Amino acid sequence: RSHLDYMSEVMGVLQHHDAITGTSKEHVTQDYTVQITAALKACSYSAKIILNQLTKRQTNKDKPVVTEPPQPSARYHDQATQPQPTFTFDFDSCLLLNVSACDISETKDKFMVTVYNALAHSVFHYIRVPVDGNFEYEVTDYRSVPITHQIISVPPQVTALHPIQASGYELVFLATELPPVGYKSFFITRKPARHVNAPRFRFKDVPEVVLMQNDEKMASDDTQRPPW
Amino acid sequence: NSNVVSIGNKYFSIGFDSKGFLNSIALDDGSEHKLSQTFFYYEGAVGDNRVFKNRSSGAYIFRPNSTERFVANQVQTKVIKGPVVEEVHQTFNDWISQVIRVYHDYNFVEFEWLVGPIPVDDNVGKEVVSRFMTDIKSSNVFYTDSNGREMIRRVRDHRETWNLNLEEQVAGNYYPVTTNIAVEDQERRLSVMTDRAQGGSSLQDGAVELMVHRRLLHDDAFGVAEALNHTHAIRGKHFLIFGKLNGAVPTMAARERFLQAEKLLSPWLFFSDVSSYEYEDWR
Repeated sequence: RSHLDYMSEVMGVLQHHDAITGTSKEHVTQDYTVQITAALKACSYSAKIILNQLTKRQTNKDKPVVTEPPQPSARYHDQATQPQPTFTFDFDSCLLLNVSACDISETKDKFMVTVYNALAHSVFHYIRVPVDGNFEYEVTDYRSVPITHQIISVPPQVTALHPIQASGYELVFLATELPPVGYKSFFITRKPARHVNAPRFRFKDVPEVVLMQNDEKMASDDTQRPPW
Repeated sequence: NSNVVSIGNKYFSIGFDSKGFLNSIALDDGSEHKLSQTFFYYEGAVGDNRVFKNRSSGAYIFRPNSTERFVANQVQTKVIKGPVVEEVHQTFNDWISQVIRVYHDYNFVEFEWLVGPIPVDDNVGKEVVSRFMTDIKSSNVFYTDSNGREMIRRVRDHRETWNLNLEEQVAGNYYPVTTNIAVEDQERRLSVMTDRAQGGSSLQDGAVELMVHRRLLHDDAFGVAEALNHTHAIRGKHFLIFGKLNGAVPTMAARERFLQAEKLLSPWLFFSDVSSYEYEDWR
């Protein structure tokens, strides 16, 4: 509640006409940025805590909350005799998605993307996630259905905005039928590129003609991915 | 004038000419229409602000000095086609680039532009605009959602309640755009939606322009006491809807409203590290 109040106060300040139209002095504008960023971080922290509690409640019904991650041997086949694993993952926001940078999606072997639809009607939405272009990825929804996806290069002008963090590639897939005021999660796994001995190209190193051929190949046959 | 590259989906395809500029749009009914887009900039007026005619363009006032400069005669392009999205990456110059994007299942074109840092080595303030051109015969009329609610009818060089003698032909026809600006004739409608409030206008029939970035070197003496000297780059999106007005299902208005809602209240993304889990456990 205190974090929401803080966000409300900052939003109140930013209703000032100078903040809306950009007629404030530069250092005032920078302070507005500092304030709204701090408020957003506070609220996303709160959202993370609340979502974590919700996840624990939903996935570990009637069980005491245990913080240890599940051991491989804990995977169960017979639910009556084997203990069920406890889930303790966090829900993090990536505030640099607008410059195609996100630490979790670029560095983790397995990550989950949860898409929350705030509208009162169902929508479908294309998800763009920054990833490491040296890997192949597999996107799966809760029905074990692999989802068609595409890895696409981000223009170098964009990565130059955040040269340390921006990965240069994005994973794109379609999230269908996001429920009204509800969410859907996707499980994303990265794998080494199929042709491990092939040289690792980056888009900028490849002549444009070759690039277009590769792209067409990807379009025509989804299973035959080029090495990059 | 012929297209050398095109990208599209089941709803439409857009073509690019040999210089890399957007050139046309072909709809699913087989009709093809002129549609171009480019960036240019206005040079900001400079004055001592003592009298009306000597006002500078600044934070409060958009006042070009009547000079309109195109940023490129030719655009470097890279085309990427895949099963989910097709993109054309355009580089106009060192400080303007853009991705034009057509998703497989979306009935609109996405323009993701990146502008800046605007160079001012020549000591000239610049106000950068993205302009869309069609052959729609809009008869001086265009529409903006300036109050954030309904589309308001605008007539070029005209005001509803007094006789106008317009001395600033460009700035005098600019209106606030909260999310949407559109032109139409009896048959077709072009609508460009924004991801943030911007200034926009239609200075020629069938054309729509939106101001995306400004960097000015003089104060306009209306209180801020600072030049609007933004030194950074800006990245943003425009969403273009083009279609026929009669008999379209869903209607153009419905398409615009749904897109507005989906972009202004777009889904939130949360990321979780699930390295410790197998898919079956997660499921």
